[in-house]
Amino acid sequence: YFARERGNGWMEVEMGHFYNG
Amino acid sequence: DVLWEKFLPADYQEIISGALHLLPSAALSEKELYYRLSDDPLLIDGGSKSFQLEKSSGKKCIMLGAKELAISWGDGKTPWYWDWPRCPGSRFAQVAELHGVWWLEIHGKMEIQLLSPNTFYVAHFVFKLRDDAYGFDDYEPMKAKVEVFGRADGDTNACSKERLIYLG
Repeated sequence: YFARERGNGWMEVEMGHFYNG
Repeated sequence: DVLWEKFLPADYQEIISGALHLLPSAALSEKELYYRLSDDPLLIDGGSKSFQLEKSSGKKCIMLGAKELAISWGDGKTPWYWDWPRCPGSRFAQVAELHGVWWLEIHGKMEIQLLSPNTFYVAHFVFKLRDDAYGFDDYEPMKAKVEVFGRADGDTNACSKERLIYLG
C-alpha cells in the first residue's frame, strides 16, 4: 500500500479496514 | 430541518457540546450544521481528536492527533528522536516531528463507539515527509494493522490482516 497525496502537502496511506457492526 | 436532522448522527448534540471551541449550534439550522461538520473538522476531547462528517453519507470520521498516539520514544524526553513542534498546517495544536530513530513504532487506540454503527471503515495514517527524509523508500516498508478488540460477538475477524505500507 502506497502513500498518496491528501492535500496541502499532507500524505495518507491506508493502514487497514474494519466493519463497525 | 426535520429532514436534515435525520442526516446528522444521533449523538451529534453530545459531540458538539464536548467541542474544544464552542460551536454556535443553536444559531445554525440543521442543514448549516451538517455542512459545517462536513466542511470543517471539529476538535473534541480537549483537542486531542477531531470529528467530521463525510458529506456524501453523514458517517462519522475521527482523527487522532499525534498527542493521542503512543509513539515509541515520543514522550518528549528525547527530543533528538522526536520533537513536538506547533504546525500551522495541522488541525491539532502540536504534531510529532521525527528526527531519527532506530525503531519506529506507533500505536493509536480509540473507542469504536465514537464511530457510526454498521459502517465499513478504512484507517489512514496521515503525515508529511520532508524532501530530505530517508528510510521510507520502496525497500523499507512498514508493517500496519488495524484490530478491533472486545467485540460482543467475539468476532476477531472484524479487522484486516497485517500489510506493508510505503510512506515514501
